[in-house]
Amino acid sequence: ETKGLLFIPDISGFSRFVTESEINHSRMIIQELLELLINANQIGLEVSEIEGDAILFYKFGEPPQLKELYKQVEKMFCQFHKNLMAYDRRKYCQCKACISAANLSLKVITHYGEFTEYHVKNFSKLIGKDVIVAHQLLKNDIAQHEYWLVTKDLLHNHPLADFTGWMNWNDSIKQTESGDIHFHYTQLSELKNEIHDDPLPPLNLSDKRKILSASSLYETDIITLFHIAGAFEYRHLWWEGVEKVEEINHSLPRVGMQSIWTLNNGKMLYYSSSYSYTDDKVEFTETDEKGDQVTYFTLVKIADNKAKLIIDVYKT
Amino acid sequence: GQKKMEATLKKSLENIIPLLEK
Repeated sequence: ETKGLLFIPDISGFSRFVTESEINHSRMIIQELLELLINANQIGLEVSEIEGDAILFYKFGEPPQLKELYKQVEKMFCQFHKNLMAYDRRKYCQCKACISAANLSLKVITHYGEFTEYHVKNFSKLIGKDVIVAHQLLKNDIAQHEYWLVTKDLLHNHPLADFTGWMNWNDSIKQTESGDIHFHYTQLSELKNEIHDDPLPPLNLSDKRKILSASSLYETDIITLFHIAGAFEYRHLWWEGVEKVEEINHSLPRVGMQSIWTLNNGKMLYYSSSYSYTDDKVEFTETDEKGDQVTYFTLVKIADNKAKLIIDVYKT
Repeated sequence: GQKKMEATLKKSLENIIPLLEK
């Protein structure tokens, strides 16, 4: 087959001013979002390639019904923003990349046309004038960055439809070497009003008693101390009796992240159960799988280069 | 047990110092 759908979700909005160290976090955030978009595929799209902050999906054959396509766009858009809302409320890191992640946006380009697949070793690539057209449509004059773009070729003379009360189609033309490409687009930002983040689990210490407490002063700033004490990845380097820590579910630290600790007397699962941050004080807790033990970490800024760490252990 | 656990926790806090120097 030489005709098919081209479907490109494209993420934008990261500040160009993130520093070198923050680029690593923006890369991890984008990676997580791209994986989420791939997992949200429900109409049998194939991934051709990941192109920076975008994914080139395709599907040979007749174009899907517009409503089916909208449902796909809606699912990706809602999961994308739900993930960002959840990260914004749960994130440990306060770097520019992690803070500005909440402002990321998603647009989706959908086009129908001719293209073909070719293989180089184990890699498959798409080639054809409409692949170029779909990419050219990413660069356009649409002011906002959250929209769904549908080309006239995809509509196949079917009329446009409003699938929601707020949907409002605009028309435009993109001039390319292949001629004028007529397209329609509708903003998607309204969908964000329908997304609700799952509430954070409450931290309950009322049924527990403090059984241990210790503190120490360090000649360092509070953020550096927090990077070492807060991340599960360094825990085996300082927590006595911990031989290995395997992180399970998140590359960037946040409330809800889980890890399995190999201790000298067996394995335990711990998850991050709460977190709060101000410039002078950072608090976070870790709870065991059964909820019987809570380790309460408090970091206090004493001076620019002096910080205190207090660890309190609570048990049921 | 309690004294031993406290000593272990204190030792853990001391272990952070060389990590901060890296």
